[in-house]
Amino acid sequence: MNLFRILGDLSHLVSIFILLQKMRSTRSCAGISLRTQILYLMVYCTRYLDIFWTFNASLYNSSMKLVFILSTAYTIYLMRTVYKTALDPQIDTFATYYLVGGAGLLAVLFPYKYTVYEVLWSFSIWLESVAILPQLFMLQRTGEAETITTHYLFALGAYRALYIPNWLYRWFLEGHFDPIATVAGIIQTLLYSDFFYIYYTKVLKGKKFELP
Amino acid sequence: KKEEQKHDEL
Repeated sequence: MNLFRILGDLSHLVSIFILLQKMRSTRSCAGISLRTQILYLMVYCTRYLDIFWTFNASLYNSSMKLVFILSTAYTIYLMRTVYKTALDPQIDTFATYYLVGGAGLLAVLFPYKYTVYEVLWSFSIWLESVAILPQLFMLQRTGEAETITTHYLFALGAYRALYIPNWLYRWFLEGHFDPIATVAGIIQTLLYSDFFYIYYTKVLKGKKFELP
Repeated sequence: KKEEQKHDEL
C-alpha cells in the first residue's frame, strides 16, 4: 500500500459521494449517464466476486468493494425512481453493447488464466477503462455541465490516474507488475485527458464548464 | 514458473 493508491481509492470514494450529493442538492440526475452507472455496476460485480472468499484477507479492500457495489446500485436505484423525470434517453444514447462486447472479447483473449474468476476480472478491467464513454459522449452532446458534475468526473478520473504512479512504484519497489490493469488504466486516463484539460482551464478558474 | 497474478487492488 502506497500513498498514490490510497489517494486514488479515496478519490474514487469521494467521487461517489459527490455524485450522490449532486443528485440530492439539485434534486435531479440531469447530466448523469445512466448507461455509465450501469456499466460501473457491471464492473464492480464482475471484479469483486472474490469478496465472498477473501473477506478476511483485507478489511480495507473488502469494505471498499462493498461500498462501491452498494453505492453504485443505490445511485442507479435513485436515478430510476426518485429522479427519473430528469433521465433523458434521447441524449444518453452511446452504443454500450460495443463496449461490453469489446471488453468481453479482450477478456477471453487475454486473461491471466482461463478460470471464470480470471476472465471476469479481466473483463471488468477492460470494461472499466471505457465505462465513462457514455458519460463523456453525453457531455459532448449537451456541451456543458454543472460544476458539481465536473467535480464528480474529475474525482472519478483522478482515481485511475493516481493508480498509474502506484503501478510504477510497485513495479520498481516491489517487483509487482500487472500488465492488464496498467494498459487498461492508461487507456482509461487518456480518455479523460480532454475533460481534465477543460476542467483545469475553466472550472478551476471559476468558470462554467462549457465545451468550445 | 511465472508467479500467479495477485488481484490486491481495487
